Amino acid sequence: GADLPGENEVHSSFIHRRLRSQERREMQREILSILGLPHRPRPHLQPGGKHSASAPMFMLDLYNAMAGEEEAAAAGGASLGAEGPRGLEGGYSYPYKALFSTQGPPLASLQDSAFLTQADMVMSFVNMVEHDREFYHQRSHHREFRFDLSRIPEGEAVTAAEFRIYKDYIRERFDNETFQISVYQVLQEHPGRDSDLFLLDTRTIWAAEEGWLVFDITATSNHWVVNPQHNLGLQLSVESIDGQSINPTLAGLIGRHGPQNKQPFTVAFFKATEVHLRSIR
Amino acid sequence: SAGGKQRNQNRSKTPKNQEAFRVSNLGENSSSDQRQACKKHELYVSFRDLGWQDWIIAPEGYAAYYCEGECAFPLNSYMNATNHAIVQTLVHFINPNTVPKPCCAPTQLHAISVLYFDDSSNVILKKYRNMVVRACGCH
Repeated sequence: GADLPGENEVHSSFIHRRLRSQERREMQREILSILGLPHRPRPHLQPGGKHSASAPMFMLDLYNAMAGEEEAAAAGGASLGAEGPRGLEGGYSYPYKALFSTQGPPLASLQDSAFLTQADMVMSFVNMVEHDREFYHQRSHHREFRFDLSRIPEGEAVTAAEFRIYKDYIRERFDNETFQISVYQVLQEHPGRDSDLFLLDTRTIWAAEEGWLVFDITATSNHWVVNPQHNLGLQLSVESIDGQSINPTLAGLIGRHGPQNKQPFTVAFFKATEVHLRSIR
Repeated sequence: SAGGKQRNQNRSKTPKNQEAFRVSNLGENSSSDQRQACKKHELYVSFRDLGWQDWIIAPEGYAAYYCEGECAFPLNSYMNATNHAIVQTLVHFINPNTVPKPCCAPTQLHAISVLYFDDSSNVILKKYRNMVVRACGCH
């Protein structure tokens, strides 16, 4: 259409050519290389899981908020230099606050921390424990979680990490009660007895509260990235105000059998530690 | 210098003649300032058309743009040009066989954010710098 006058002139510079199979594969390979990927990912998604699972939804909210900020910066910052304002370009802090409107109010969060302005990559991790195992050992309930942090892109360092679990509203049994929810790093497992644990974070909440609980697991995540063999997962336990252990499910904490959009997950924020150089092909 | 500028102004008043002039002079290897000036053009990269919608959550694609056109004298009258490019253009006039004209290239680039699954169904939100042309100029 390049030779046609009028409206088509506007589009005369568009590239209109169907790629041959070989060209298509080569182009895909080159773009994957630019994205820093060795091959095309093949995620194993449950039916409907792409848009209904909690972690992708959380990340999509973050993406949309970020895209909105980028558009605003592009529209208003045309004279701000080649890379635009560094604060908006490089960080995810601003939209991170905004996303809580769609994910429900956080009962606790790291949203005001300065680390978010430094992040250039955010990654969510699915819980790899196939089935909830509500352990009851020596009058103590707990639940286990495991996240594989061994496959993060090269040159990225964890600046912050959160474990997020959804708490539903519980009315019947514990009205007006408060719970203490504790998250531990599993240091060592022992057959037939309790594992060695390290307390990471605690929250005290009302039984009637509902929303995402956020626990800081930054130090543990860094440790796991450097030493994947030490990643034995997390344990979560719930206690009443008088110290009695409570089944996490009865306390309203959503597990594997809960809805997809309320499944627990971990989100980590990364900062590039080195310049990524693409190899010559 | 003045003559060149005047020629440029005269041509801009007669676009139809300009088109005829361009065509008729192509075979004569005429001065390339008849060609389109250096500017930003549309180029859309579609992740959907690449068949990646199963692992890229967002965006479906992005407007990358590209720069193309002639970096002809006088550069500073109608586009972003570096001081070096202006000097190089002058030297090109003196010695066209040795020193080429400046190149039309991006002067401002922006980042895009891509949201995608990895093999383990984890989700990655990553910012890739210098993926979108915001402005073109002569270098």
